[in-house]
Amino acid sequence: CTSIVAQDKQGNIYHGRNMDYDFGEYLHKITIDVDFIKDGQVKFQGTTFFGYVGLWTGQSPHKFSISGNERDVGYWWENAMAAFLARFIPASWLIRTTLSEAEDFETAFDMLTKIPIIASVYYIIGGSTSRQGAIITRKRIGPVDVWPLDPLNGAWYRVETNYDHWTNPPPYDDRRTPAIKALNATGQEHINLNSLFKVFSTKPVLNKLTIYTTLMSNADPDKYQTFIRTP
Amino acid sequence: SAAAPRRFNVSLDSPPESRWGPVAQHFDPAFMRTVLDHVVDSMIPKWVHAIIRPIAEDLENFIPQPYEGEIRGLAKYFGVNVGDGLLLNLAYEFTAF
Repeated sequence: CTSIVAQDKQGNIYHGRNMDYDFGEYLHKITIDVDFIKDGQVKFQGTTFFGYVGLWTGQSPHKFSISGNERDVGYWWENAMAAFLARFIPASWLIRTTLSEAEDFETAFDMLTKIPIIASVYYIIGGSTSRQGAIITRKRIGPVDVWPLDPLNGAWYRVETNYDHWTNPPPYDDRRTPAIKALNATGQEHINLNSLFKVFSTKPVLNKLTIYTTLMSNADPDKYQTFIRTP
Repeated sequence: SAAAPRRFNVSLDSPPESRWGPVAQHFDPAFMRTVLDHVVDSMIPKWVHAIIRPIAEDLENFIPQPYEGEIRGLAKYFGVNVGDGLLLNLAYEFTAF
């Protein structure tokens, strides 16, 4: 997967993701956008595969957006123990619970950072005002690292694929460098949902495993949009 | 090429077991069983599946709402064992290591 959170010159936050996964022949057909309705209002929105109740991509309108990327560390039996003995929750359920319960960016950030989960993951969060954006590198209990936007010092975007940002991605799976090149070529003055979509359409950011691309902007939640990517 | 997926409303005011029902009407249960079998068989070793499935069937003892109710309801729509419905929802946790 690749997730990007970025801020334009006016302080608008844009957040997008490519969902890469196996089983594309099935998942293309069951990818859905869902509006979760509470008391007649859209409480939050998300993109998922029908049958999967967690969310890897979602937005709480006018508040914050979240995506999750796989982080492969440890052993499978550690995940099993965390699930069945410690009774932690799946990483995608924490995204949905946060979208459902958090009333603001700060609360969402706190939940994503601290609540125990079964398996390590990268959470990418975007807010609705300037400088509200970060990559949260998670282990089961608590954060490993928090990497916020820092536009005053030139860091107007953050890119996360599936590797810790302080390490180099392996040469056979470097989607980070092409994404960074595409963002730098775009420039902060031209970043918007259309140009972000082009970044997500750059190979190998877009690749044969990409199931869908979702674009979000909390200041304008009606523009939440998902595209199923057919190789 | 890029195309928009189908978009649905899910009412959080409906009971968890039935809230995905209106969405389920748009999907063939047989196809969903094929998807579930393929994903679960690909990700979970058979011996692990054999151990975990009966544990997973006892969902309500260790899964919070609304997830327990939603998975139970979806398993009913698909016509599958509720333990397999849970395992599908733990797909990430079986691969992220």
